[in-house]
Amino acid sequence: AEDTGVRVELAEEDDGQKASIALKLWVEDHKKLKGKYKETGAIEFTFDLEKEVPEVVAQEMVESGFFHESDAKTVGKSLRDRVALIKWRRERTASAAL
Amino acid sequence: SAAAQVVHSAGRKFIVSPVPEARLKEQ
Repeated sequence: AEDTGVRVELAEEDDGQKASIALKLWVEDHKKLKGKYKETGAIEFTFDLEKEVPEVVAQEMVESGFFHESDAKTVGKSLRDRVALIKWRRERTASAAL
Repeated sequence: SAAAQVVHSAGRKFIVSPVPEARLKEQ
């Protein structure tokens, strides 16, 4: 995945079953952000892999004051990349089980 | 605990905590 300066990791072990999973997001390189970034630490939240859209959650973070509006796309992309990886791992695990 | 919770108007809960330093060192 592209290095956006924003890192997203699992905040819990993925059991491969639950649709809703805990994620943790933090800024590794604030110089890659366009807007002014206020150091807030890591943001933990739950994300529904089946129903939710990464860009919508990124927008909620903007509205909650974590990021500037101009960085919503960057945050959304970081989240989308991580979600894609989680789904890919789940598919691979399911295929291997068969 | 240093963790702080922010609840967005849409109902989502964001929990803010210190960045996991051990993971930063993986880089």
